[in-house]
Amino acid sequence: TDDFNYASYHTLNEINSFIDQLVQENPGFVSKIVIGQSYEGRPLNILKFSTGANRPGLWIDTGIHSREWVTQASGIWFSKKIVTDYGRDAELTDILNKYDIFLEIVTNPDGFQFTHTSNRMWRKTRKPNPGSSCVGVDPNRNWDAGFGGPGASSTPCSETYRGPRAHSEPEVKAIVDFVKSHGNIKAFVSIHSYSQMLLYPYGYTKTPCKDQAELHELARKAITELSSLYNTQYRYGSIITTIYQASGGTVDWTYDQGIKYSYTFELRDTGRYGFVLPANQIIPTAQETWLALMTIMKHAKNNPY
Amino acid sequence: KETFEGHQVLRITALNEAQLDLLKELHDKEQLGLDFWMEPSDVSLPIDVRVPFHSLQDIRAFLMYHEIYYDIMIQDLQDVLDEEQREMLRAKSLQSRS
Repeated sequence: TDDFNYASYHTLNEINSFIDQLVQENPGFVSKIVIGQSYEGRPLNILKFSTGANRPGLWIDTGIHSREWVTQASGIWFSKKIVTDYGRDAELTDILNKYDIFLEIVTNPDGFQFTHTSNRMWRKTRKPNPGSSCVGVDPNRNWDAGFGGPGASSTPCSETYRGPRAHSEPEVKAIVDFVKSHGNIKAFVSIHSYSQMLLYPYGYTKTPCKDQAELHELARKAITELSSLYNTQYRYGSIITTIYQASGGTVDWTYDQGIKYSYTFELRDTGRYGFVLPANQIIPTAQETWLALMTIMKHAKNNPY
Repeated sequence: KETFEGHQVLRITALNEAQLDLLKELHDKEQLGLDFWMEPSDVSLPIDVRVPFHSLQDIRAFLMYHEIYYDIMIQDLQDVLDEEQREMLRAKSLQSRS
């Protein structure tokens, strides 16, 4: 994977080959876990970075909205960064000596494949909706956290269609089952683009979450670190106060499951290119985001709960 | 493969709640084929919307009639996507040569 082009966008097949190669190169440290199958039967692959048994976990996912290509590309870069820095970077080594990191690079593989073959602007899953010609569900409105409330659509043709019921999408259900069966995930970061924001629960209610003060301060530290590299400016705060009301969101569910450090990133940019961020911004985006991720992971490690 | 020739991405700025409400109504008009990249939510936030070629005239007229300010964020989305594909091909070709 040293020769892999991290500064370019890749197809699903290329990413899956990369994942297999990374596992092959790092036996005993990196493994691939298939947590389920997408609607179209594709494996839902996660990478597990682990240096010992029975560790608590830190979760990162990218690409749940398939058209947000810079997120999957950043996920690839994060995976290489983890294997490169373990044993070299004292802070990451310390984290990995106590925690496992789980990384799902292509969280919505059917949608991602569709963006390459048919419609670059596809966002949702690819499951048909009975009684409608419109396909797919917004997988970030499909979680059982305020499901069906304001900030999600009940119309299958909408880009924010919540789905017929919570966890109806196999891509969502697989994560739900994994998180529940693991039972000891301590931080959960779901990565989107674009608009340069770092957000924490809640999106479905204006009631502040009980850890708001700590999450707010940690978000401030994380974006300060992020901006130290290229001066990229982020906004931060709860989802509902910073961006908009959104029900059925990923990190609202993970927070309600007891995962205190639940965050959503919205990566670059703020509106020059939007979802079609040029490939020459992949590495800078991943580099700066990594600094914020490290801040969150370090904090989770130093503040066990 | 769906093409986006002539599709523009507009960045719209709502100056008040009334304009924001008008843009939310636009959101529900399925026949226009709008794709909101940034949804209308608050006057402090921009609204980015991909407008198919067939709806451009209607949307521009609507915005002008209601004196809602907008900028063109992406002039022709297909041009940007074509460049994205060229870049991927360039990268692959360099990779295979090396």
